[in-house]
Amino acid sequence: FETVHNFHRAMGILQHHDAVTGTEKQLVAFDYAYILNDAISKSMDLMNRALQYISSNDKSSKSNNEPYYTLCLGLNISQCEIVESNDKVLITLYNPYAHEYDFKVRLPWQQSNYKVTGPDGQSVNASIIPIPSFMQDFPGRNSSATHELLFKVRLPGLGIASYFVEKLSANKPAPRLETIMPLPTL
Amino acid sequence: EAPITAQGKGFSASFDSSTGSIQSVSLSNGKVVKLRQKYQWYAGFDSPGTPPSGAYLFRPKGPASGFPGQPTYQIFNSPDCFEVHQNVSEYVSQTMRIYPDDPFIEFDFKIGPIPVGDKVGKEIISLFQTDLKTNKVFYTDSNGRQMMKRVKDFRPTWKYQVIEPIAGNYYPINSRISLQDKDEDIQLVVMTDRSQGGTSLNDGELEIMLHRRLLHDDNLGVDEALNEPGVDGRGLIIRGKHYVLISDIKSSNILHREKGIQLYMAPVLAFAPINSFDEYR
Repeated sequence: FETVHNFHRAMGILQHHDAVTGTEKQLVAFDYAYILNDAISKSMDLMNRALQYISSNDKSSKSNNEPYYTLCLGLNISQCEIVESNDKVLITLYNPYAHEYDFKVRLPWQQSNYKVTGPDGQSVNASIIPIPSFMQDFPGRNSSATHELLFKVRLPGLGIASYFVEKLSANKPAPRLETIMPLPTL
Repeated sequence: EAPITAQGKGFSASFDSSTGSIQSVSLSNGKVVKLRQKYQWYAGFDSPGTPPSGAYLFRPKGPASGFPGQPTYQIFNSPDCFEVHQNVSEYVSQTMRIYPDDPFIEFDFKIGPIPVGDKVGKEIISLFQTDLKTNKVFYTDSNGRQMMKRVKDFRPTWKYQVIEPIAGNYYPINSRISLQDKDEDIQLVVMTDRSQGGTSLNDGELEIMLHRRLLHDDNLGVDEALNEPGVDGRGLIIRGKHYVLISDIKSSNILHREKGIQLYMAPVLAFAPINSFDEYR
């Protein structure tokens, strides 16, 4: 309850109409982000316990090699330190929507080869797409990723699904990308 | 020089090969709708003695202007996604995205920092132009629930006098704005990822305000101009998304409500380094 209380406090403050509509001054916007981020970071233990409880079929055993999850709050600007610094990453998605949800996952990526495995152990198709240059130099973005790995996940309503993403050092992925350039304009 | 087309769910879109901008949308029922999208900007009102454009006041000095020159672009086409990376000006750029299994076209824009070296405050809009016959009527949502009917230069509850031809027709958009052509049974919906403002000043058109930078205090309480320095002092940069749907009216109303809930309830992604997925499974 203490952890959830942090969220209550944060969302209580962000009820203000400025927070809802984004009309606050920029320094206030930073403060709102700080309050919410603080609540999120303090909730990671709770979130991990919940995910481990949901995903382990033996509720009583406490195996110590449970994955410990973090969030990538910079994913919207193609920044995710865990993906960029690990070759094997587990991604568990929680779907708060009450229906099945086909969701497009985009992860910051270099051009290395990849293997994406779905919850059923089958491999999942993916594409590597360049991040536009004007999005790479976004202020505050500290990521060296120049591409995104795009794949589609299918999430059960009000459920979770885990996907496994692996960087393969073997040769470059088969090109699944066609690039069209404009004709030189006279 | 071949026309550039991309296939979405229930539609295909064609793009102008000289600018990379969208040109038309062909629906699976055979109808073709002209669709143009471009960025424009309003100069903020700034003559002394009269209320200027400011944080609380939207008061453009005149009609919107375009950006000089022609956008440059690159297209990346993969079986999973069709993307147009387009540069409109040194501070306006966007990615247009079409997924084969998605009825929406995504406009992922980045605006700013807005230059004000010319001492002119600017307000940037995204303008969607179609050939739909809409008779001055458009719709904006009220808190993501009911769609409110809006009529240009008109108020349902009092005799409206046009004083601000542009600002007077702007309405709040909480999550979506739409146009309907009842004769053709076609609806254009633009969904936003945050609260914005917008209008339809001409038949078949929708415009949405994206970013503003103004140089005068409108004396309505903030006590300063809407001129934030941003992280590096050059001004604020914003990034956002619009989701555009063109479809017959009935299915459009189903699709945009479903999309609205999905955008609102996006999945939470949690990451963990792991050695063996098989063991985890």
